[in-house]
Amino acid sequence: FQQASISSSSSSSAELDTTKDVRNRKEGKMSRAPRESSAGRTPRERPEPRLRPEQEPQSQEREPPGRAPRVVPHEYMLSIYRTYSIAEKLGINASFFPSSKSANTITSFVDRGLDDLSHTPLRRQKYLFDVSTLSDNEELVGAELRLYRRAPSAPWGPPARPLRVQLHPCLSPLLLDAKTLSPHGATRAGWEVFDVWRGLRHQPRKQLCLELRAGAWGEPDAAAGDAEARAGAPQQPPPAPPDLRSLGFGRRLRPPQERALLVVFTRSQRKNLFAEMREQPDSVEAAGDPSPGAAQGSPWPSPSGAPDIGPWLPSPGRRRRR
Amino acid sequence: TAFASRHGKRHGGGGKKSRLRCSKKPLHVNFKELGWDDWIIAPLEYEAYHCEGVCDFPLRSHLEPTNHAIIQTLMNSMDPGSTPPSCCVPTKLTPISILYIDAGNNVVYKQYEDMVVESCGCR
Repeated sequence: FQQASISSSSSSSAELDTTKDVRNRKEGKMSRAPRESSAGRTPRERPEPRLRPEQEPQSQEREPPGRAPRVVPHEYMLSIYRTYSIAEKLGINASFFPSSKSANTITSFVDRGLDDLSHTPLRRQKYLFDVSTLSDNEELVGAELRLYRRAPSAPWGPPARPLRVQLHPCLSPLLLDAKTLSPHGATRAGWEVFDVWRGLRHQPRKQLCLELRAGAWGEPDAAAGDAEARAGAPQQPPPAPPDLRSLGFGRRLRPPQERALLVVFTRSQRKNLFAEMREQPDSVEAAGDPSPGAAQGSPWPSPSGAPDIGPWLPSPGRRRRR
Repeated sequence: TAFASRHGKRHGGGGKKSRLRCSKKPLHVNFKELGWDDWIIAPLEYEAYHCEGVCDFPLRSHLEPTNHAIIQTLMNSMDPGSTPPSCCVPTKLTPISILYIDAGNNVVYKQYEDMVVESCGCR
């Protein structure tokens, strides 16, 4: 068996092309000939979308007038899409992947919080997410908070003591998850993933606030601890927890791809997912709104080829809840 | 009549254009042409296929006919005025993954069922 996951590399469009090649090859349609340049392609074989990695995921790149602003997906969501769509073409059900938690919908929310620099040292950080688009008629099967920890510029504490960081709902003592950062491992940048499923389960689906707290120092490493003891150094009381920014969690000037991401895994029971969008509570067409302005015509492209706006489609230039 | 029509085609096939039997045909879906590329990130196009062709007597086993379709086809071959032939429809469909932007401008991965025709048959 070959691991079907794809490393999240920046050449997303190439891999997206691979997805298409896999499908064509499976259909026996794809010749092994080297891929010609996109200029030589007939319009029908247009390459997959060029996702420009340097774009801001949340910054709304100015689209031509009349087009909804374009959101650029986080690298993590691209790798999820690539992995599961290639697995699909290989006939592997995506729900077999433990990481998918048997979900058929994975929604990502970018952190809207900022560091409160009035408190120094910064020992707590609030992460804010607008989860109001989560549908209540979907089963929540998992949720994780992904925090990118940069490599700290300087060692952040006694060389031998690991540090615990904890995650709570804001203004709540409930401990959702905790991580122990070892001074040795912390020299490299990387993603810390916290399980926040319990924090979302009881939460009304509006705003989700999560708080990261620098916890206590762990016991010194056994070897190093003995060395301290042998050196006869008196047991020093552990220093106060460090500033979260010295651990690499500071949020100032972060590029979008390094911003905190809440990833929510849900499973929709309904087979016909497009219908779900049509039946969103506040989409006027579904309510059969009699006013002429609401009538959006049939959902199918009119004979002229210019598609009317279907009940589940955003009208050009105006984003509508689907 | 069934017997005659069973062999009619072979002898009388010259003039009359032989009608295509029920089978899977390409159907290239381009979300950009549908105007959905402002919310669908990937894929912007995919091969969905569609079913086309006639379900005429005798039905081939790979068309996985229901018993009802067998009866309907037989009756149509005996008396075309009594009932139309059975229909050439998808008998197996598979999902595709779609990455899109939801109403809150969040990026969502969703698996949409029944988006690609894998096989066609008479029903």
